[in-house]
Amino acid sequence: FEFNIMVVGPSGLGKSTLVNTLFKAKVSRRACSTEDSQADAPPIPQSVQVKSVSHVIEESGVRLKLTVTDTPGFGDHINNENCWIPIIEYINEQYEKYLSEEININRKKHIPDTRVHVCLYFVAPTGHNLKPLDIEVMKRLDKVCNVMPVISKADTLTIDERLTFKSRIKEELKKHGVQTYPMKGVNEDEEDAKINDILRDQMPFAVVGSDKSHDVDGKKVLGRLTNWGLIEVENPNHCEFSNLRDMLIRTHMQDLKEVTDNIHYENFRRERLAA
Amino acid sequence: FEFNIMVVGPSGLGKSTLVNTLFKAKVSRRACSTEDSQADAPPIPQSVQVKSVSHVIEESGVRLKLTVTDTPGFGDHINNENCWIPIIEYINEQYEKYLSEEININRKKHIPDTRVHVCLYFVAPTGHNLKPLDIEVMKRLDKVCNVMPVISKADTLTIDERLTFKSRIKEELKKHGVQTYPMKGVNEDEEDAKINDILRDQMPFAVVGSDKSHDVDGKKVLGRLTNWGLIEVENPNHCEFSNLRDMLIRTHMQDLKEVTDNIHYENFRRERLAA
Ligand SMILES: Nc1nc2c(ncn2[C@@H]2O[C@H](COP(=O)(O)OP(=O)(O)O)[C@@H](O)[C@H]2O)c(=O)[nH]1
Ligand SMILES: Nc1nc2c(ncn2[C@@H]2O[C@H](COP(=O)(O)OP(=O)(O)O)[C@@H](O)[C@H]2O)c(=O)[nH]1
Repeated sequence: FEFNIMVVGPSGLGKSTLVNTLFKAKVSRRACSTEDSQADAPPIPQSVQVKSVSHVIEESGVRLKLTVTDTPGFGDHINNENCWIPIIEYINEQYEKYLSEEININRKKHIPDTRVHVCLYFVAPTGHNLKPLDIEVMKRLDKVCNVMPVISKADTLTIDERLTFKSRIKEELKKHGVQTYPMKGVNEDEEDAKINDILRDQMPFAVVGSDKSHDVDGKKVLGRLTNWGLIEVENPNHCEFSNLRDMLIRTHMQDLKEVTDNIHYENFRRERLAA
Repeated sequence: FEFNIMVVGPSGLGKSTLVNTLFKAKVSRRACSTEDSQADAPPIPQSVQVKSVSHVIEESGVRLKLTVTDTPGFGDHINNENCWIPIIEYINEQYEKYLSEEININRKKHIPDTRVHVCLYFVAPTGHNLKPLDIEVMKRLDKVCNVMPVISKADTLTIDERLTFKSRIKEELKKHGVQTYPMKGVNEDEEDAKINDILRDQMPFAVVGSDKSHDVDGKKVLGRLTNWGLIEVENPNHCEFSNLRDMLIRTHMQDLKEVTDNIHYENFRRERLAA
């Protein structure tokens, strides 16, 4: 049982933290790497790198091989032109690998699946709008994989600011023809459509991540402790982390894999074999 | 009595809000502009613009002509190479104006002073380090005017995260030879040096801005109301806005103007007349 998640966004938007929080385990590449000392800020590589790290974790009683791919250097430079190219290439390389295995005469019964099932795109919580880079990248990413923009470090925004920000983001995505997951009419029966309409309305999710737990009335609560209050990661009045986690891990994991296999991979395969 | 302040940083870091909070008045360019509807996010210009707006305000019983210069488009594009050039040019143009007035045979008794007395550089609260752009810009800005980096939207960071972030920022500024205001040994007698040593230790200030006031035990308090608490702008346990305001408006305004006149302007004048 494999699940492959990619996180894209400039450094400092809480990507590593969010991934660790999602899987209640130190699964982000930086968390397991011995290279960067925990005391130093992660260095920004000269060019965009795509790095994956895999873990076997247990989720709701199921053993899952989770691979998290991140993109250090993305969006971090003075000139970020074409910084999306290594990312698109990586995604296509996984389709290539899968295809070459699939068309093999002696192919394995279970083809190892390294295809990116979902790409979480981290939007900075400016409160204004998407940045030009966000639009350029997402309108290319959505052609090759399932893209889910998330509003990172959402505790930077009040609830009202989030509503305004979300509606502007959605307007801008629509204006540029960016299709984010779950795509309307794709792999959706009537019941799915009802559920997904509600999700599409709430998205992009405004998330907060934390690997620190605090004592609240004897209960252990994940959150960020500040001098003006405790931001509780799993409190729906504080942020939509739980909504994201439920979608990715419980309700939509299977669908994310199916859409990757039936839509994105098939598109790649069709073009590749026709060429 | 003129005071000229420039704010530099990408869109969405709370620059307009902070300037309005500092002067308890709608003095930021966007606040007084009729061009952008308040409901829309400010559009990002194609190139970096430098725009000033002036107001006569009353501060501690003194009438002050305050000019706020901001830099829409700075740091907002996919390719931000040389985005600092219009800013440096603007600063030098004000020295040029002053100089041509000063060397005039029939010069005015009071030369209108549009020289930038302080440039507040807004650092994004990533928690990691300065971005390559921050370093490239500040190491050029400090050669022409008083630069004060501030950690914007500091409510994104816990108090501990701010301490780590500050020390990394200071290390990086030192490594690149960036001199931020107040510069050691510049216009400082022994007493000033003691005060400034303490300030240098606390800086860059971690600031939060807000033009909304809330009722706290019958008192009106400026702050950001979230579902997990009220961030009070003037509460020293929450952020260092008051420290910044006191420095800029009370204790160091005169010194900022003197250093601009005696050091930065004189450097410009010397090079200009020697050329
Ligand atoms: N305010 C806020 N800070 C966060 C959040 N998640 C992580 N951080 C902090 O942001 C900094 C960068 O987080 P990190 O996960 O390393 O970001 P990455 O560079 O995108 O992987 C750290 O100081 C984190 O503690 C969040 O949801 N809200
Ligand atoms: N979290 C946080 N948000 C802020 C702060 N100051 C302003 N904002 C919000 O950030 C958004 C952008 O602020 P604005 O002043 O327009 O930023 P500018 O583009 O840099 O001028 C608005 O939604 C503000 O309400 C702050 O100190 N902390």
